[in-house]
Amino acid sequence: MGRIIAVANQKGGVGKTTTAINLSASLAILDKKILLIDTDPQGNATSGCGIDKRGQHLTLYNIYAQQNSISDVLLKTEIKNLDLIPSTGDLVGAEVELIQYPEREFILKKALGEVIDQYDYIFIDCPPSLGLLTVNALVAAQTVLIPVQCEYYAMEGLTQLLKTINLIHRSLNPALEIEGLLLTMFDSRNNLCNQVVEEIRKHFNEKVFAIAIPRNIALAEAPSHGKPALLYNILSRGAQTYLEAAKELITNTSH
Amino acid sequence: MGRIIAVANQKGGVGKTTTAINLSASLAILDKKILLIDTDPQGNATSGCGIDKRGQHLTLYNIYAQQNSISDVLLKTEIKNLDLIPSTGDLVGAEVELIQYPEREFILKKALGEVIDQYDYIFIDCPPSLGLLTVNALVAAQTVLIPVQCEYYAMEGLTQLLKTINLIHRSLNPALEIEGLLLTMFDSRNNLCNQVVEEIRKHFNEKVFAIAIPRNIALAEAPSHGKPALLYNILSRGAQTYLEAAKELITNTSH
Ligand SMILES: Nc1ncnc2c1ncn2[C@@H]1O[C@H](COP(=O)(O)OP(=O)(O)OP(=O)(O)O)[C@@H](O)[C@H]1O
Ligand SMILES: Nc1ncnc2c1ncn2[C@@H]1O[C@H](COP(=O)(O)OP(=O)(O)OP(=O)(O)O)[C@@H](O)[C@H]1O
Ligand SMILES: [Mg+2]
Ligand SMILES: [Mg+2]
Repeated sequence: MGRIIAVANQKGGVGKTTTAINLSASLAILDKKILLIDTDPQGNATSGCGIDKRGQHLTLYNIYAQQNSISDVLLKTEIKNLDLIPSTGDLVGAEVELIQYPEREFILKKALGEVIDQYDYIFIDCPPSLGLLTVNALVAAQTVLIPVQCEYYAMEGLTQLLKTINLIHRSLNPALEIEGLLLTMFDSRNNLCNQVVEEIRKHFNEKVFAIAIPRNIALAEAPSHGKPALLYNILSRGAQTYLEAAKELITNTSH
Repeated sequence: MGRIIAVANQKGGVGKTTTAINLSASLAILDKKILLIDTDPQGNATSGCGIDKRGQHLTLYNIYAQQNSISDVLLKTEIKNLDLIPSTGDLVGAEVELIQYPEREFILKKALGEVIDQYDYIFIDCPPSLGLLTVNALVAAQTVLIPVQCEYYAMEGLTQLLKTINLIHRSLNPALEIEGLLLTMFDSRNNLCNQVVEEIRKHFNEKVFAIAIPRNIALAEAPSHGKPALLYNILSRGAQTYLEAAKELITNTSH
């Protein structure tokens, strides 16, 4: 039975997509079967996996519009055990169309029922907002992985995110828990960064992944080649630390 | 007659808030009268100007809920010529409530009519999405300032943003133009960054500000002190380049 993990944080640019792609790729290399769902109309997880958004394929929009199932839409990627549900700008329309739909928060959850047994992990890359696309992800998921950039605004935004997660837990998805907080773009030479890390670890204790993802150029360059860092430069610190984070996730989720 | 400039880009974390605060503060120091409007429920422009979001003041939500006017809500900041319309998480509610409201895209524009003559520039800091809060800003504005982080995903997102701006221009605000693209977090030692800069300047020509904002630690540290970089560390490269960008904006807008 696959574990569905939403990668979410309404603060922009904290490393949600980078985490969703590189954790998925790392787990796939470690022989887990992975489905990555891009639920951001920006489609960064789609292009970051090398899929051309102008291509003639179906997208997550077709699933929200009740036209197709998950298995109709999913694409194979360059990595054997990693499948992708792509997105394009059309998804912006779904957010507006969903509003008048009964049980509008449960559409993704229902659609995933068909494939959940075929995967070990299903990751959902969320947009930087708390609208219906993110709500659908939080309702479908069993846990939420929260990337936290080591900067002031990113830390400030956590209170609002936790409030929203609690709200969803109480009203729409009682099973929802926090998978963990993953520190991103960590730079040990930077005082502000060290202060943020200290504050987060003090406040969230063992909910914070032991591994922190360093700021590493390979993670920023890999998307322009349409590849996860593991395929772009496997020896880079960025690729290696996501591999470590994947192993930590397996340990956390195996009991 | 004040010039209303929306600072927008649906890509997250590209420096919208940092640009809105530091350009506003720089123009205020250059003796222009400035109003900064925080239309992001994250409230980063509010805390970045030293206003406590838990304080008992009115916010932009009260304006959208038709309870108060702009002059009821505006707050003075530490900088003489800089006033702020603050925001908190309540604004998330406004985005949903606005949907059934007639002329829902024109609420901010109408509210600003009352104060537009009291300011030289009015900046609107937008959230990382293209929902009703950003649409209201694009309808109220005469121009859009687009911060562009020197990275791949940020460049990829420009096409969708320009499509949305054209759509607003054709249907809701025929006066809307692009004020300019401002390159942010520029690091000349970084190949990817230089490639993105070359690509953007080639494609957008004189629409790109001559000055590029460097990656500079003072810009990331200043918000944790609730101050624009000019008050936190005026000699920093971050503060100085935003002062240059403010002078460039004055030149661009004076004819
Ligand atoms: N550890 C890292 N080191 C260097 N660059 C990184 C790292 N993580 C992410 N980046 C870069 O930082 C930018 C923001 O990351 P990313 O797009 O993954 O964040 P996001 O939270 O998904 O953004 P959005 O809120 O727009 O969805 C991207 O250009 C990415 O390539
Ligand atoms: N030139 C810079 N040098 C160093 N750090 C910067 C610079 N510009 C912005 N930052 C930092 O990068 C992070 C993202 O910037 P900011 O929050 O202004 O982006 P944003 O586009 O407003 O994000 P959001 O999409 O969440 O609204 C912040 O922590 C900020 O302090
Ligand atoms: Mg993303
Ligand atoms: Mg912002």
